[in-house]
Amino acid sequence: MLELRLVQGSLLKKVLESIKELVNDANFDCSSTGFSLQAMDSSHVALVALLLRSEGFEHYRCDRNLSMGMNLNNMAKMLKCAGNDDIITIKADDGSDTVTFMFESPTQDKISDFEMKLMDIDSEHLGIPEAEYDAIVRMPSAEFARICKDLSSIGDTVVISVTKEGVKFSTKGDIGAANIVCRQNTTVDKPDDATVIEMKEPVSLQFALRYTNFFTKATPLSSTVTISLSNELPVVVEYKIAEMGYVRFYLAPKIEE
Amino acid sequence: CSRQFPISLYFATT
Repeated sequence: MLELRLVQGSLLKKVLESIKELVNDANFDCSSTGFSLQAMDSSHVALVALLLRSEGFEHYRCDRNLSMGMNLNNMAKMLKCAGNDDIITIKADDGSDTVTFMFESPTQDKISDFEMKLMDIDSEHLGIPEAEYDAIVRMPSAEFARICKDLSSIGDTVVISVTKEGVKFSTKGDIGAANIVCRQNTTVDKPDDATVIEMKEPVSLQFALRYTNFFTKATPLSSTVTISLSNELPVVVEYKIAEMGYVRFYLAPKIEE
Repeated sequence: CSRQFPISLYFATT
């Protein structure tokens, strides 16, 4: 038996909107730690890791570890039917081939339940080691989204370089080239507007903008984004989910031949 | 020319 009650249901709606275009089907894993997911995109270039910790739910009952295969597009369709202020409860019985999403309006005058069919998904689970990164950039998530969008109108790939001077996003295409440099800036009114760069080693890595643009669908989840880079390793683009956990996107770099 | 490798090249299957 599984019953997870999330008062801020809009968080789950935003989570689905942030990953449904990157990943088609995925197993949601439920354990005493929380509600989590790990999935690769269909071309196996990017990986999404989601964690919603059990403490973030108002009620969290998970009698035994459970893995539920869901089509994310269908799940997003159902969650779209929940109001932004609704409380969402996820329910499943042991051995059932369905999951139920219950939506309660804040005033309790409208209660809906949507039952979705589960599916068997044979997915690889990858072990992601805790790593020390050469450079970590924290910046406003809207700024990162803007940069990825702007650069993708010029080129297909972005080179992200971190030096003492700041973080540089560069692209080249048929019509020309573009460079955007963001300097460390901590003298802002609101801490979330700051750009903070922690650098151990200079880093320069190239990525497909097609994927970074998918990642920025998570912008509504958090006002800041953290980009962790090490030479020749996948980048981690992390959006924290208020008090509850995170959505992390991992993307393999493009290597010059 | 740059080449895109899969993410599974970097992380082992558990």
